[in-house]
Amino acid sequence: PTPPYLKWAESLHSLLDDQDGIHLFRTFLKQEDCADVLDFWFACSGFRKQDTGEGNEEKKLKLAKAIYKKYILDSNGIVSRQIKPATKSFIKDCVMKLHIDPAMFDQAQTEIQAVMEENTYPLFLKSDIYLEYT
Amino acid sequence: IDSEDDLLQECISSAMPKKK
Repeated sequence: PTPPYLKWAESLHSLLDDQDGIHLFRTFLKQEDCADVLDFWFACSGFRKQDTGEGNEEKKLKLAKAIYKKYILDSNGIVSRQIKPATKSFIKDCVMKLHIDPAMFDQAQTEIQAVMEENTYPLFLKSDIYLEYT
Repeated sequence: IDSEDDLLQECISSAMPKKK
């Protein structure tokens, strides 16, 4: 069978589908001072998966606000800098108008994913951390 | 009451793959 670390080199998704892969990738991103990018990506996935049951609205609103505050509000933050202004205003609008939708972070997640695929993921595959691991 | 950080951490963990 293919060892997991070879699978990680196939695609970003194979890497993010494996606990050890995520752990190593996060260690690399932390070195580069951009672990927030990965945390944001998972926060978006987690938000989409939130229970849609009644009575959960308050929790979802609180969570949407927390994601907005931590990653998007500060325009100098590593995540905020890599999301399009239109996408950021859309999210801001949703939060301000209390219009909480499971897909409200989808576009931002797509943009951040593209940055990872073009930038940090290829760098990770060439990094000492990954090469030493393999 | 969950603090915002706890809520965020819980959300991030919920999206991670489970141990195979």
